[in-house]
Amino acid sequence: QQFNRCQLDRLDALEPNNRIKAEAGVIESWDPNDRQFQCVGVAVVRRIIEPNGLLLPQYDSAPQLIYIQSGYGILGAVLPGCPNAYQESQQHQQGQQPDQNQKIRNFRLGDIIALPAGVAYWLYNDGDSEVVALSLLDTNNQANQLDKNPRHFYLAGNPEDEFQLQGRSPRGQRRQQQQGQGRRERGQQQQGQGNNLFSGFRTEDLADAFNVDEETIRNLQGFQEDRKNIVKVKGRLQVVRPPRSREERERLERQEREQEREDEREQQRESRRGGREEREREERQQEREEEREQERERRESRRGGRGRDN
Amino acid sequence: GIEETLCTLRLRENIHDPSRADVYNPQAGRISTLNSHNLPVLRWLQLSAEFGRLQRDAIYVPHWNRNAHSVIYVVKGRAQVQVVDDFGQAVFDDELQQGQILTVPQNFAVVKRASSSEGFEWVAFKTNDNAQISPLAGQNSVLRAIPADVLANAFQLSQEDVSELKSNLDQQEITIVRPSRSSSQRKA
Repeated sequence: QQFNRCQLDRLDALEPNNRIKAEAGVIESWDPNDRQFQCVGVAVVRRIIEPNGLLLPQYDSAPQLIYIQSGYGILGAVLPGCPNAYQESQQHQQGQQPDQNQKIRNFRLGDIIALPAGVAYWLYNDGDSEVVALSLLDTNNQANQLDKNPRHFYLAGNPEDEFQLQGRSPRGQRRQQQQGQGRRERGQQQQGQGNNLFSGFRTEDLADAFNVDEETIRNLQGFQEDRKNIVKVKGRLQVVRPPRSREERERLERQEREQEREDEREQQRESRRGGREEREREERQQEREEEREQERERRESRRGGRGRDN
Repeated sequence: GIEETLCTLRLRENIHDPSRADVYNPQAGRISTLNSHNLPVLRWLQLSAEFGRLQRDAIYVPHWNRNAHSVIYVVKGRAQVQVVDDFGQAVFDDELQQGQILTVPQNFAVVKRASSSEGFEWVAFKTNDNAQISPLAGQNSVLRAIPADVLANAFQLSQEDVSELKSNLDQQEITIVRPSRSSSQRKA
């Protein structure tokens, strides 16, 4: 079977075949067992993250590229051995140690994000429109020394398997069977089930390793969780990170303005379907605005030559 | 490098030598790594090795091998070992004894806890000449590198709990620890 995996007499345009509704977003995946994906050796998943939504920390078995189709937000990627170079300012929360974390990166529409295999990452939508992020995992990549199944290793919550792989029973069932048996053997009394890395370890071992009480560890293990892979952040996410550059901020604002205008135009078109003159007038108006925009940028670049940010 | 051509390549390195330990905690134990940085021929082989020794009850904190499979061979003693897969289930939860071999696939999380009075010694062979681990606990851990508010929301923990968790991680400078309080004392 391995040798004629690319014996494809026909190619099809594929749609996602699996959908997971989470607390603050949706995850759609294409069946990685489809012959075309098997031939090429990739798996694809699309995450739609609502505003203020957080894709829980996880790492994957294969390197991946993430294309940001819409929206903007921040990405945290934990590269082993790198310093926690972002630190809260000293005067923040007297009496408590200022928080430190690794570099945080902004992302926005049109970005491609490259993540190596085994590097933990999380995404947060800090805009006010949806973030649509398409991930392609290169399961054939030599950095993946496991099999060709795309595997997500979750570090938090009680996520569902994004690929619901055929032949692999859904996370919950198999896990329940073995867990019930396993747990009885280990004599642990825990409610529900977690699906993240911590939930597989003995609570007291983790409590010893982390030097915290078992209650906190049980939170890490996510036994009581039902928010799935994308959770809603309480309030806004407070993280230490550099401001976006002025240009990027202006560009984002302009994109949002254009989006609103587009929506309005769409609505008008809807209400007055068939108004051809209307459309032409709108197009003329749009051209005028674009010319004005270009003129302004020209003026700015001229003025910028003398004192613009570098 | 220039000083070594193929014919004069160094092919041997002693991994037991305590003085070459890369991670050392007198109460907990030590770990020595052998990779293509200190034995260049390994770049050819795409392999590396690790020697570890844990004192009784010491823990090699939960971690995953980011870019390699790991094949563990027990040299001496016994340890309670757990291996967790991407389903979050323990695919191995047992005591490992002298002479036994356990394979830990890439990215599966593993924790070792020496359970015999003589401690626990092992050699791990890794399928990458520059094998890297990513610890789940300790100063270099993933959790410590994630902003507190992300953790608070991801784990539904209070800010105080998160702060305590991160400051405890801050104090664990290396990946082998000896629990300061047993879990029963912590419960009390």
